Amino acid sequence: MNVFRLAGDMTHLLSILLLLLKIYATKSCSGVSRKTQELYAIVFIFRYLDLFTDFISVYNTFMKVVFIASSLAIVWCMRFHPVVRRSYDRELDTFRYFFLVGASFALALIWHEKFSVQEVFWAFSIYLEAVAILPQLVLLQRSGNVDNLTGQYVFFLGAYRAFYILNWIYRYLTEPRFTRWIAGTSGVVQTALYADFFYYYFISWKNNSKLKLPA
Amino acid sequence: LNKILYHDEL
Repeated sequence: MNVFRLAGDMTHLLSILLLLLKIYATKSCSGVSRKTQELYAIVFIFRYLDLFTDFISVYNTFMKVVFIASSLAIVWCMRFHPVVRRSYDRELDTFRYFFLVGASFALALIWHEKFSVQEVFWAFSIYLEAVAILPQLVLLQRSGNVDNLTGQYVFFLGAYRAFYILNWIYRYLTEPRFTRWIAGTSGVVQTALYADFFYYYFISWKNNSKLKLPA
Repeated sequence: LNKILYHDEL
């Protein structure tokens, strides 16, 4: 474990806590894409299939459980919580994410560490995570004004993978024969997809104005 | 063991 990876995991955890806070405090999920939350639930379930078979550390197992449980809890809230579900932007959150799931799985069948069920699903989860934010970014563009907690959620969600890239560089430089081509390539694509969001987030922070993404 | 080596990250 190095400081970049720890910062990445803590940033990722923070983003999830911010989203839970937003939904709990405002009893609303306006501005949040349920499709992105469902994609993230799929990402965590298929990435952590080894949750019960491979024990790496208490930290690793604990975080995996937190990620799976929180993503499922958020999807449950947005679908079934009597108050929260009413504020879901159903008519704006229309990204047809079936193609993202299909393309990620197709790519995983071609490019994986090993051709086994667990490894193909692991690669699938890596590719899917790279594009999982797209429905959320589209929703932000369509919904105009973005509330602070939702903006912070997306910001830290994008930042965590940037820390992971620093972690991969650090490990590549310090550990012999360390390579993470699948996660690394996908992580760069994932972080790049946030580029314009980061730009408008920085502008809103500098001008102390409301975050606004151009339609 | 090598599987644990390259899936040690979240």
